Amino acid sequence: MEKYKGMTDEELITSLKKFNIPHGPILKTTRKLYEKKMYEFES
Amino acid sequence: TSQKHRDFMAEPMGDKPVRCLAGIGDALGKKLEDKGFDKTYVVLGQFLVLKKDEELFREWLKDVCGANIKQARD
Amino acid sequence: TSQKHRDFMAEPMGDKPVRCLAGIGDALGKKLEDKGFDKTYVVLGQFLVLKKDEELFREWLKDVCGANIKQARD
Repeated sequence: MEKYKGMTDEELITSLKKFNIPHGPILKTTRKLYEKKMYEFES
Repeated sequence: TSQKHRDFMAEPMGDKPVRCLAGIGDALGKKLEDKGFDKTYVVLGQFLVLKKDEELFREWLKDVCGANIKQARD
Repeated sequence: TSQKHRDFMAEPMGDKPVRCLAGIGDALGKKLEDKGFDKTYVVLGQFLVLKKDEELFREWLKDVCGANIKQARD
């Protein structure tokens, strides 16, 4: 999870796009969910 | 759906407090209010920025105020 | 208001793309889409999460896609 916490919003959204994970904007109130989604997807 | 939800849906949400939402009682309502989600329209906003993804929205609700599965689904 | 805005307001926003918003042309639309704001309802969500604060919303629009004052107001 640490890996995603350190990412910028742009990096996180690029990763979501790369793996075709449906997503909305990275906001204060959504970021944690998408970090978790990336982590679950990769693990 | 519950009577609370039917009451909520019976008129425009306007400026209703978050505790008017089905599944959100005083305890969860307080936690949501403390995080800035004091009105039902702010919670709607969160649902929309999550692109109306119900699973993600339920997960957010669990994270933000500890809602259980039934409360989140309501 | 502009014809574009009147057209937009003439029917439910449904799943309309963000470029349907008055003030948002191709250039600003592309920047918003790249950041996940590809539909008008997602932008509405952001407005609601900002508690319908118009000034804050215009500020956000300037930051997220470089909208100028007129575009943000539209």
